[in-house]
Amino acid sequence: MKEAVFDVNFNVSLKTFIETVYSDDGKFYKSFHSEVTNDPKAKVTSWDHTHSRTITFTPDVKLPGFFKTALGGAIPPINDAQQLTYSEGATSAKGLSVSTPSIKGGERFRTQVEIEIQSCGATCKGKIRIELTASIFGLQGMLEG
Amino acid sequence: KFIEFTNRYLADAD
Repeated sequence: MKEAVFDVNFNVSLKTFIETVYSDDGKFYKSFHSEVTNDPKAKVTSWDHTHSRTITFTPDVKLPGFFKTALGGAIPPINDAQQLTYSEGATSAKGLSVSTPSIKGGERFRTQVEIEIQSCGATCKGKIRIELTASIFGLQGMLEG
Repeated sequence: KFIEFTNRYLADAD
C-alpha cells in the first residue's frame, strides 16, 4: 500500500466548494473525466439518503502492457463510490472516494481518496489523502499521475 | 491532476 498526502487551498468558500465539486448533477466529475481520463460519457448517480453516490467511468489512457494483461486485455469501467460528510453551515467537510475496476478481484486495484476541507471564511483549505492498494509492483507511479 | 483541474474549474465557475 502506498499513501500520498497533498495540502490544498481553494479560493472559494467551503459552501461553494461543496456545491460545485459535489453537485447532485455530477457536472464537475463529468467534466473531470471528460478532460482528465478521456471519458466524456462518465455517469454520476444522484446522492442517496446515505449521502453516497457512484461514478462510473472508463479511462481512455495508455497503459503499460502488463497492466492491461492484469485487467484482462482492456481497461474495464471503474466504479468510484463516493461518500460526503457535510451539512449546510458546517465548517468542515469530508469526501471519501473509493475506486475499483469492475472486474473479478478488482479490490486489488483499490484507490481511496479522502478529501478533508475546512472553512476559512471566503476560502477553504484542507488535505487530500490518496491510498493505493495496487498489488502490482511499478503501478503506483502511473496511478499517481 | 485533480487539484489542478479543481482550481481551474472553481476559477471558471466564479
